[in-house]
Amino acid sequence: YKTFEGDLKWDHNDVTYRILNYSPDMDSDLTDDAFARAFKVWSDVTPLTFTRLFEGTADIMISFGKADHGDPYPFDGENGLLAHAYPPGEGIQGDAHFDDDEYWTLGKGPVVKTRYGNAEGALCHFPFTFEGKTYTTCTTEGRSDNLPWCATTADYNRDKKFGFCPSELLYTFGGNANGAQCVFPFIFLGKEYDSCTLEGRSDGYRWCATTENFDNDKTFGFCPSRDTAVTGGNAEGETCHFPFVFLGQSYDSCTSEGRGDGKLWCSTTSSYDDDKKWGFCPDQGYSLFLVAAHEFGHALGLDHSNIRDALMYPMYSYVEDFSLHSDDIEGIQYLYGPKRGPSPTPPQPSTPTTDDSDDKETDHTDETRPTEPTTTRPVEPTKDACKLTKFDTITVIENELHFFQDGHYWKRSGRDKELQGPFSIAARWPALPAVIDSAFEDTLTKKLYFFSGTRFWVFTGKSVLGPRSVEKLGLPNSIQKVEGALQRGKGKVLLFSGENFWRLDIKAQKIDRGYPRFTDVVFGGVPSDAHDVFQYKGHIYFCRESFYWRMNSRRQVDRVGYVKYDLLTC
Amino acid sequence: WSLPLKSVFVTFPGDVIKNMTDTELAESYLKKFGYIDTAVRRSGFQSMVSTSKALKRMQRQMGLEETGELDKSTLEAMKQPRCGVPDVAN
Repeated sequence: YKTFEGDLKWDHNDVTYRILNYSPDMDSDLTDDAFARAFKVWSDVTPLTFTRLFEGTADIMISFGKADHGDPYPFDGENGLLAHAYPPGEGIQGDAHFDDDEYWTLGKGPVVKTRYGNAEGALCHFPFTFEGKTYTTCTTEGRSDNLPWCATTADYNRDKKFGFCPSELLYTFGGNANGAQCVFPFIFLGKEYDSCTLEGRSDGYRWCATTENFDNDKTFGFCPSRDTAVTGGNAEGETCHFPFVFLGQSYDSCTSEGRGDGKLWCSTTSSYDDDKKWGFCPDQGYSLFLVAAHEFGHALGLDHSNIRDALMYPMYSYVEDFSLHSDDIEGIQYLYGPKRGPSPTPPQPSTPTTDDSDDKETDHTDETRPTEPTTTRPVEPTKDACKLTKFDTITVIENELHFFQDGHYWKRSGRDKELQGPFSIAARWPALPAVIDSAFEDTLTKKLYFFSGTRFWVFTGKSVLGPRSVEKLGLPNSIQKVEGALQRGKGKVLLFSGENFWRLDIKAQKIDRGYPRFTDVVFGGVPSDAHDVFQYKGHIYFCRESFYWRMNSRRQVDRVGYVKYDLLTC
Repeated sequence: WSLPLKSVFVTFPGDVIKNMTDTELAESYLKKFGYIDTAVRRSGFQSMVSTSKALKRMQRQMGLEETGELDKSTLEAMKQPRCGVPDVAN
């Protein structure tokens, strides 16, 4: 760890903070909670306490801004710089600024808090089903007032729990209208507006009038971003229009076509060719909690660490179950000392809790769960595929998706492709180790190939050949494991490892000449460090952590989604 | 299979395209995060030496192999989302 020159620190332990404004990306309650949890990261290990002020000058003034936002260090648009903070001291010192050109979430895609409805402000449950159709975003289906809504459990028809999603038709934030909704059309400087606008402002925030005539009434508010709103481009805040036409072709979902960087985009009108209005499709976003916890570290006196897993490492990376690294703890305790005295004991519930105790989050986790569905499967959590965030390998065997993890596998089979398992790997394929890095079925011979570390096995029915060294196939001895396999044409399969892939001639049992090749050169727009690669129903899937990137036959990424929801169908 | 499909790339209006060469990106990064002291003017040779030193310093900070050269992993690290606070105090 490192502290700032002169060991800058607060000279008092009761530090105050104030949130000056909010991002349109996240509900203010979620933002408040993310900041509070970020402060708690530090107060848990030091004698520091953090008190929120709602007016006046606080030690740590927190704000969102874009580009030039009033200090000498402008932000740089989407990605790149995410935030910065100043070391302890008077004035701007101690303050934390967050780049509002980023898409702020809790790190795992849109977190949509509902208003009104009958779910008491619960979060949307994605995906949810409504009249037999599955929704992964808020929808206006079933309503005539165009208000987006979502179910707060997995099945609206069963549970009837719902709430309304952020929309300028429902409320605004900031401004001077106490959160009133936009009124469309409205008049501003004599011109009529039918939607939120950037006109008249230099800070890049979309606003609307909350009466018919801003020129007369001067009441306004900022427009919250819908969960389907695009970022960047030239239509920020507007929603994708599906289908849309691009270069004469119709698209029903976000596409990377037309771009060299693989980013998914959409048109916000029915025709990009005519209107040229576009933006990037929402992705998992950056965790406000994690970035805030890092920035508050600066605001308390910590400089950047060179330990990759430390919170104070300068690069952003999402971690699901966050806990403060010992380097961060040593750093902050060097400045303020350790926390003394007992931790407060939480009140005990008067009635026993149900069986989901293993699923409880600690205060440090960066995940906010929507209301759980009313039914759960009574399985041991460690053996529930839906509770796993990563699989050793995913592959298709006998046309059924198989998910392997630490001695077990699950499969989606039967007429309804229901998830079945866990099954024991050893019981079905004796001789295999617990961890399978990659597997594929040779479509010609129906032989099954399994890779684990630098060894592989070939099963013909129940008879097995192996283990053999992957070097026998012509793979270099430097590779530590084969992470994915794609059957390509007759007798050829692509084997992925690290950032490279090789083409194996199955009949000759040799790697073809001209390999390895770089994965990102041939498969643009997918993570170069995918740990599962497989083909399913004509698409190629690249998985990294809990996400997959789906590529169509034209090698365009046409969908990015959750393994859990879309492949496991949890 | 291995031949990439010919895709049509278009220029999207309003797209933030940072038309920087790798060298320009590296120089900007090293300056922005304090690895190169922008207050000191240098001539060509000195600049090369300093850039190599700065790269090594940056690679050490990021836990990368300290080659002093703008290799692929260093360039990738420079493109990662990050905090705007300089790594080297000025």
